[in-house]
Amino acid sequence: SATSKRKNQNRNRYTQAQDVTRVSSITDYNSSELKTACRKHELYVSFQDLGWQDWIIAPKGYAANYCGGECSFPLNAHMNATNHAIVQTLVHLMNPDYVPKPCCAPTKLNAISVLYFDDNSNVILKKYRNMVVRACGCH
Amino acid sequence: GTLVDRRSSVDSGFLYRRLKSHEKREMQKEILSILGLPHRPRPVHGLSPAQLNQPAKLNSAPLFMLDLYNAMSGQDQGMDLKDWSHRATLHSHQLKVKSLLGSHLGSVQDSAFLSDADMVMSFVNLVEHDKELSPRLWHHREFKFNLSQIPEGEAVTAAEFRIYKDCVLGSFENQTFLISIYQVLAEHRNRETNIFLLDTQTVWASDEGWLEFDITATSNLWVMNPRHNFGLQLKVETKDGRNVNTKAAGFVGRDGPYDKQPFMVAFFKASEVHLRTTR
Repeated sequence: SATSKRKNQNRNRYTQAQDVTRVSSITDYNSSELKTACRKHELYVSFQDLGWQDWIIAPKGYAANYCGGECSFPLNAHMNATNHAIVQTLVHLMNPDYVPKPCCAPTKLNAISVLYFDDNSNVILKKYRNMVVRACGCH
Repeated sequence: GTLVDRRSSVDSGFLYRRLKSHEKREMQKEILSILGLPHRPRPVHGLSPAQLNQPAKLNSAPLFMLDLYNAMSGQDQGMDLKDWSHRATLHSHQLKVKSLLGSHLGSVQDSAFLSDADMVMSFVNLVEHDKELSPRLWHHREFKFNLSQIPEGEAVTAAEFRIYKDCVLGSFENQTFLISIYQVLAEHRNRETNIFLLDTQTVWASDEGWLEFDITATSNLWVMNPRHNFGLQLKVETKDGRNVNTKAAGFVGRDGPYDKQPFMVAFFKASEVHLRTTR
């Protein structure tokens, strides 16, 4: 409780521009945790490697990305944590065997367009929403 | 090797391994599912590596679509189909005739007509030989497109038939042609085909470029009732009503260059929410 009070006071004092500093100060006392903290990881899905270049005209692949890492206090170390993630973490701390931590999941997703042949050699250009992870957060 | 993590394995805390072949198949199935496809398409005339490197060897329909795709690549992913079609119109070397897409964009900026579309599809002409070799159909040319495999829940919002016209001079110098496009309603062995006039356009014999005809209503009918799809007919007449052979009028057919083959293009909008099936 004392820690969270102090943290809140600090939060009020800092401006938006100092966000980076705040994150790095947290890093100092718990750097190992930040290494596994929830963040976006790069992952490229190659249509060429899948052997699909005879029917997918474009693109050759896309940077799908994924979210990985742990969601634990202090949650402000994790970008885009939801308010409810705090409650979820509290309940997890009280009952770790039964209640899981918040999930590290996408908060911003982008679309991609795929150009491909169908069985009849007709060509389809389709926009697929929510295919690329732009940002991750704790939910 | 299918999924490549660009970050080092130590940095992300994972150790990576190559997928086993059955795992790769499962992965392929899942990616197909994400793309909303029941199976991997096996196009009869798929792409060879040579074609990929030489767009000139591509047919007009994939070329048109590639043009649409390239026009929007590099742009913000939020760009909608209204912008795609606008760019396609700019790239298509069309004649002075107003196209369906072009006229919509020109007149109604805030029209939801195209911005609502979420898929564009081009169809290759399935008629193997131009029927104008037959004396009875000397002045007609037929076109057929397979619209039976439209993904479920997609409705046509606009459709165009596109045909390339070369410049013809000689005996047709300073002449205009009346081009009529008909929907074939029924075919009979011993009597005339039942046809319905869809659109007409007047062009100069010297005109050269893509002609575009609005076939939205017909396409909708074909998607709903594939059995009613008997194709289209094209007829060319001079100003004084004389029939003209379509080839003589400069219309490119099956024996013409790949990149000038006739095709149709349709814009679709998802009419329902897709729920993935449990696997």
